Amino acid sequence: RQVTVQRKEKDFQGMLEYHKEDEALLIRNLVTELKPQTLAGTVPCLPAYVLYMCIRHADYVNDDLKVHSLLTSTINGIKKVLKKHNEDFEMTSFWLSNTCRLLHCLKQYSGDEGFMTQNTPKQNEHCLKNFDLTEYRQVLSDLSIQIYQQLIKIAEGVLQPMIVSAMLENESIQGLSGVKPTGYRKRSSSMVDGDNSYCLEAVIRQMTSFHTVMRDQGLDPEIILQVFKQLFYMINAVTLNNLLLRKDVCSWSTGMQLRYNISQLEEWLRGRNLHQSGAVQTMEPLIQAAQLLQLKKKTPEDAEAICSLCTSLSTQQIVKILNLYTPLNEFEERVTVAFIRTIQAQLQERNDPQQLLLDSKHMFPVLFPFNPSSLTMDSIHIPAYLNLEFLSEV
Amino acid sequence: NTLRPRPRVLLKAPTLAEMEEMNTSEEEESP
Repeated sequence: RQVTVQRKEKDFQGMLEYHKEDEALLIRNLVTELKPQTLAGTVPCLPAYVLYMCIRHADYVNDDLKVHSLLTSTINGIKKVLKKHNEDFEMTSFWLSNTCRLLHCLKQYSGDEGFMTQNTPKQNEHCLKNFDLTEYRQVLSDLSIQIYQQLIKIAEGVLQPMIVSAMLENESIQGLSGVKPTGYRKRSSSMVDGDNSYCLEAVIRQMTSFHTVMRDQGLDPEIILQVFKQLFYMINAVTLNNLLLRKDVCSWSTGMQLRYNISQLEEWLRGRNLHQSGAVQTMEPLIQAAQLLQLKKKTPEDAEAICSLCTSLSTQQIVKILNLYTPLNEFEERVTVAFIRTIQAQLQERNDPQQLLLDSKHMFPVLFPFNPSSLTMDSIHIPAYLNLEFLSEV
Repeated sequence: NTLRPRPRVLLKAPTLAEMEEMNTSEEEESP
């Protein structure tokens, strides 16, 4: 993207001054009424930098009430905009990026040496002089967690209705429908009204759209990785839970299709440089379930192979899949009770969790690692269309 | 060391929940 950063006159010290009575207007134009799309082409997280430059001026003139008031209004403004747009991924991602950037700025320019190691001498000149904002950093960190949770909820809400059909029902491998279990062909229990089926490409397209928005808005790469780890966990849990409850999808052909789908998702992660997120590892139970559907299930050696392979599935889950397993045709045998007993005997030492289904609402704790910016405050240009002409550069 | 800045004053901040409470009561008070 084109980044609009231009060098200002040399006497601009990277501070912005405003009259106290203009604070409400500042919050309105920069936070509550701002549309993220209007900022395309500017430096990512511009609102955060503008707010920091305002805080810095209030700090410079030693006005603690002004700092308190601006930070409180900013935080309340962000909360208000998030409440109003609680189903809007782009808006939520935009304010997550900006809240984290403001938090990073309050660290980078705190004067605390631990946060200044990557600062240029010029950036060190832009540190706060009078106030320690540690407590406000905690508030911004708590707010970031809330925004992150809202972002995940929105993304999961969009993806969840697509998962079962895309992962378990849709057949993208040519000729596989001919080897579906007899009697279950073309079954589509989740599609009662109209055509609610999705292919995997639709899921991938949606994730690409999420990723592009977050990346373009300058959301910290470490946070983007955590978003996809969380979303992949949810895909894993929803798919596996359905598999554990539906006889019609416990077949060799679904195992084959599932493994192919997972490999497509892995490839997408690699293509977007997200493979270090731990997302694939969260899919391990599903990967093993797909393999379990494809393995032979007859001899004691087969039982041995299943037990050594399925380490991320509980005994209860393995047994359930074996019980539900549906032969492709009259030539393939059902899994025998004796074979299942052999498996149970081999796995009895394991201290497995008791519940059959995965918690699809489980959330990994999020971390916001410090990510200082190389931008210098005096290089930031405020576009006229933001209507912030009442801010004076100092 | 003449370059060492003077200590910064800690600005006490309410928690996020307290901020929300204050904000709600302000909204209720206003007509």
